[in-house]
Amino acid sequence: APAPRAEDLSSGVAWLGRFGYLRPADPAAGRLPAPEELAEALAAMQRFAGLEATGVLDAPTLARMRTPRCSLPDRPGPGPARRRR
Amino acid sequence: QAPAPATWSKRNLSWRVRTFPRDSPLGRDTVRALMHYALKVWGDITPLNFHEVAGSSADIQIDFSAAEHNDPFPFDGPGGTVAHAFLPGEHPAAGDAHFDAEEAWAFRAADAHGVDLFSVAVHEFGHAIGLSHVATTQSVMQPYYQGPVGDPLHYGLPYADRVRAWQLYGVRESVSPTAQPDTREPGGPRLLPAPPDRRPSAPPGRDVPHRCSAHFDAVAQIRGEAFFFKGRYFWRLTRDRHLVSPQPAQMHRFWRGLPAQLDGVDAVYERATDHKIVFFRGDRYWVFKDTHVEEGFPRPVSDFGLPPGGVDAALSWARGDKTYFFKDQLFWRFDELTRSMDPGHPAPGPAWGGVPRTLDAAMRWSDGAAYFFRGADYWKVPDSEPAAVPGYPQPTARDWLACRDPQAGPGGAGTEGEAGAHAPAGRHDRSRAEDGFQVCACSS
Repeated sequence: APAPRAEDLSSGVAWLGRFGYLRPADPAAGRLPAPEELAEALAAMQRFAGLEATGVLDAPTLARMRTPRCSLPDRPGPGPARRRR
Repeated sequence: QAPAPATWSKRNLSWRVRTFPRDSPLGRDTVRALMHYALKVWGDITPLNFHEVAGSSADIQIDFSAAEHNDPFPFDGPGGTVAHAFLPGEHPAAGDAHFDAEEAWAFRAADAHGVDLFSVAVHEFGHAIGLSHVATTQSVMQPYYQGPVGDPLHYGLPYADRVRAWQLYGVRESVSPTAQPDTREPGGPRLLPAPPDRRPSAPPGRDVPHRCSAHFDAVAQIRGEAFFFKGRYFWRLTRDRHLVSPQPAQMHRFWRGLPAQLDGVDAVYERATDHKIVFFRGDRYWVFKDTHVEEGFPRPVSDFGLPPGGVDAALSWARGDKTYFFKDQLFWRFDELTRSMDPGHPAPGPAWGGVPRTLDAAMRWSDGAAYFFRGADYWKVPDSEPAAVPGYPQPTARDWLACRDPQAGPGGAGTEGEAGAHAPAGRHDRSRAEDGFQVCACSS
């Protein structure tokens, strides 16, 4: 699959965070999640939305993200990350 | 460990549309009606009762808001997120539902023309009673908007949603968990009627009493209108004493929360102090706020200081906030302010001359007079008078229930003034109209 455009990736990550699939981005750090984390979140979102769980931000996934929907998250967001000593 | 699901501990929930969408083709009444029907979808299958209120203390506050509106879910204009609601809980916004005021809200429009408000409201009120999102495409709790779900008057929840609601609240007494939803599509576009709690919602059965021959169980003035109760039915008269319909309404469908097996009431009155409505049957009584029973009822009539056996009639006497109770040949006077019986009661016979010693029903009417009912007759006692007006009793059916010849009963063809009762709405029987005596029935 072709790599998603930067703006799609950015809005997709924001979408995943808003609806509980990714930890909300840290505005101070301002960096994208690791590819594995993103793929896992995308697969979870795709399963919930009835799409094929590819883990890739493809066209059907983007289209579903643009579908009007309820504001509430689909699942509770993950708790705060544990700090290593 | 999964947290316990958030649910309401009470079963009677109030709601209110606090703010409406601006510049919407949907009028306020339509929005309120759609909210009513969307809540009814959940109330029909669970023991939850929803009633609309005017005050600011509603359990479910409904708002149409734009952009940031003081919660963690700002709206984003047309498309994107369209609505959200908060699960039950201790949070001040618990149960509240917010709709994006900038959406093109629609009702009975083609899918491409706007967002169907009823469909979204059904989903949001699912949250308001404690349901979260699910992945099942057959569920109304799927997070994505999938177009109109169907006609509000015929819509039934998918089985998956009914099961989840039953897991939270149990099954409503009148619902069979194995029944399949009615998926019939409506035959064509129809106007959305007013919420049905202002009218009888189902045609009565074959066992209905006839108003022209009935001896009424209870009569009450409620919100300025007259209610005549007989068995499981009642008739309603407007403030100017016009019969709302010649056909009786089913008591349980209007007064929500009465036990299904209750086959009649002994007495009913609207309490002067708080305008709640009190129903008596045998040793028990129920208090209604508007048309829904309050939590904790029925209670024993001993709360009033009444003996077991109940009452025959109740009469709310506005002056002094007194309520009179009648049973056999005794009467009691109850002080609504001190919530106690006045000394010296029970006393023998009614307190007014010319009124029979035993009563079926009693009511105070807007003309200030008290009306006493027994058998087919009634007596009128004007305000401040010690006795009934000479010339009484008079026939109740003729003077209150729009019957020309009360003795003829239901079989007396041509003896009643109910032209139009069996005709299509809006049409009148000309021959009756020429008599200058007719009753119009609204059937839509």
